[in-house]
Amino acid sequence: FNLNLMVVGQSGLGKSTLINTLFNKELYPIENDGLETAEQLEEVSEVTIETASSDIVENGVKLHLTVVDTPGFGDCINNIDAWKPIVEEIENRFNIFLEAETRINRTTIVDNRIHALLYFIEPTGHSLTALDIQFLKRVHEKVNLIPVIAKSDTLTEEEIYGFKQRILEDIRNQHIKIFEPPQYEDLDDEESLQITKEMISKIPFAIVGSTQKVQTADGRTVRGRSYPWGVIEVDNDDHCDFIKLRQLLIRDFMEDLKEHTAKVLYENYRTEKLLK
Amino acid sequence: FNLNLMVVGQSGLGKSTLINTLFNKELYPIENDGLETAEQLEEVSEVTIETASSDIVENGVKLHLTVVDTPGFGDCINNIDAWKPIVEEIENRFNIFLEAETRINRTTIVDNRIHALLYFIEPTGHSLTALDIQFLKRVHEKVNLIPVIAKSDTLTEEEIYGFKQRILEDIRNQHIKIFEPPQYEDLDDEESLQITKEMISKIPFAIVGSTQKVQTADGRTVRGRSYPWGVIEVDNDDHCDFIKLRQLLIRDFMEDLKEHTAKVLYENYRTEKLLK
Ligand SMILES: Nc1nc2c(ncn2[C@@H]2O[C@H](COP(=O)(O)OP(=O)(O)O)[C@@H](O)[C@H]2O)c(=O)[nH]1
Ligand SMILES: Nc1nc2c(ncn2[C@@H]2O[C@H](COP(=O)(O)OP(=O)(O)O)[C@@H](O)[C@H]2O)c(=O)[nH]1
Repeated sequence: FNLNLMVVGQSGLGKSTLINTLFNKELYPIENDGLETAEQLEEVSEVTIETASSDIVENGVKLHLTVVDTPGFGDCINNIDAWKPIVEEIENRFNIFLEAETRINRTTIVDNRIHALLYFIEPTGHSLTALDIQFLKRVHEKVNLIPVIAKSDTLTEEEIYGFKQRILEDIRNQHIKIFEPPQYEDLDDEESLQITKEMISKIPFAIVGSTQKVQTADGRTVRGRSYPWGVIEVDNDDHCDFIKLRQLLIRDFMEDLKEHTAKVLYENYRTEKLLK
Repeated sequence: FNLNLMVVGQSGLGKSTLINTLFNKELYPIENDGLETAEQLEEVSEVTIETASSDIVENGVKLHLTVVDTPGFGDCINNIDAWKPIVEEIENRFNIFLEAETRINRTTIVDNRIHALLYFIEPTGHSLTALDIQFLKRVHEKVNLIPVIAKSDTLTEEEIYGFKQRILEDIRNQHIKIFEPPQYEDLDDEESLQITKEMISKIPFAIVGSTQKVQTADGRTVRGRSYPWGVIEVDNDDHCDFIKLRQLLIRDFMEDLKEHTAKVLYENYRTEKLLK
C-alpha cells in the first residue's frame, strides 16, 4: 500500500510538525533556527520541492507514506507565481505515469501521482486570503484538495466554528472543489455512515501537530503542547480534528483518494493533454 | 496628555483586538465576518489608514490616546509596495507639523506625529520574514519602532524564548533600530532601573489581546481567552507581556517616546527636507 501526500502552506504553519505527527516520528527537521536570509527570498518566488517517505503501520498493515513538502510557498514579498512550481510537480508526476502507461505492463507501474494535497490555512479567524483562493483555484481540478486550519490551538472553539463557516462560504462562492468523503448509502452500515457524516461536518479540519510527549494536569502522558495555562492534546477529539484527518487519509478513504486521482483527475489531465 | 500610536501587521494578527485591549473598551470592530472579497485585494496593494481616538485614565490622569490602524498591509499576493502608504502617513504628519511650526505660536500646536509604531510579527516560531525586514528598514528612522509578537498564545514558553532570540538577531544583522527604554543610571532609583531592565529583557513583547471576561479554573474573572484546555489571562505576566507593553507605552516611557520623536526623528526629517 502506498499513499502520496503533498503539503502546501506558508512557512511557520506547522507543516513539518504535522508530517512528523502523521508518521509518529521525526522525519522532517523542525527548522527553528531561522530559514534562508530574507534577501534570498525578497524578490523571487523560491518554492522548493522536498520529498520524504517512511513506512507506518495501520491496523497491522504496512503503509508506505510519501510526503512532498513545498517550503517557500507564499513566503516572498511578491507571491504572484508561488503556485507554479507546485502545479508543475503535480503535472510532472502525471506525465511520468502517462509515459510509463504506454510502455510497461500496467500492473508493475509505481503510482507516484499525488493522491491528496493538504492546504494549510493560516488561523487568522477571518476568511480565506487572496493567495489562498488563487492557489486553490489553480490546483483543485488536478488533485484531491483537503484544506486544513493550521495551528488551530490559536483559536477558541467559537472562533473555529465561525472561521470554518466563512472558509466554506469562500470555497462555495469561488467554485473551488474540495475532496468530500463519499457516502455509500446502500453499501455501508449505519455506524460507518455516521462516522463519515461526522467527519464531513468537521471539514475543514482544525489541526494541531506535535511529536512531543507532555504531562496533562490529571497525570496522563500524551502527544501535545504544554502551555502555562494548559495542555492541548493532539489525539483528543475535543481539542482538535487531527484524529479525523488521520482517519480520512489512512484508515477510511485512502482507496477513494487514489481511485479518484486515477479515474477522474488523471484521466481529465490525460484527455486534455492528448487533445492539445 | 496625548499619545499617537500606529499599528501595522497582516490581517488576522489581532491588531484591532489589541487596540481595544489597550483602551479597555470596544473601539475597533473585530471584523470576523470576512474582509473585502479576495478579488479586490488580488493585484493591488490596498493599504488603508483608519484612526480612532479615545480617552483612557492612567494613575488618575486622563490620556487622549489615538491609534492609527493600517488594514490591508501585507494582505495581497504582491506586497512589494505595502510599506508606501504607511511611510506616507508618517511623513504627512511631519509635514503638517512643519507647516504649523512656521506659522503659529508653538505652544498651541497639536502634536499629531506618530510617537510609536507597533509592528505585529506573525508567531511562526521561525524568524522575521522578507516582508517584515523590508518594512522595518523603511520606517525605523522615521518612527519609534516597537516590534511585538502577535497572538503569542500560539507559542510555548520555550518557543517564545527561541523566537525572541532569532528576531533580535535579525534586527541586529539588518541594522534595524528599535525603541529601547532609556535607563537613567544616575537619576532613577534602584527599583525603577530594575523595572526598566526587566522590561528591556522581554523585548520584543509577546502579546495577547482580549476584552472578553472569562472564568479561570480557580474562579477568578479575568480578561482572556478560554480554550478547552485552559484559560490564558491577558493581564498575567506569566502568560504574556501585555502588561509590560502597556507600562512602556502609557505609564513609564510615554514622554521619552514623544521626546525622541520631536527631538530626533522629526528633527532629522526636517533637516533632510530643508536640505533638498
Ligand atoms: N500552536 C501551534 N504551534 C505549532 C503547531 N505545530 C507546530 N507548531 C510550532 O510552529 C513552529 C513552526 O513549525 P514547523 O513545523 O517548522 O512549520 P513549517 O514552517 O510550516 O514547516 C514550531 O515552533 C512548532 O513547534 C500547532 O499545531 N500549534
Ligand atoms: N490566539 C489569539 N487570538 C487572538 C488574539 N487577539 C485576537 N485574536 C483573535 O484573532 C482574530 C482576529 O483578530 P483581529 O483583532 O480582528 O485581527 P486584525 O485583523 O489584526 O485586526 C479574532 O478571532 C480574535 O478574537 C490573541 O492575542 N491570541
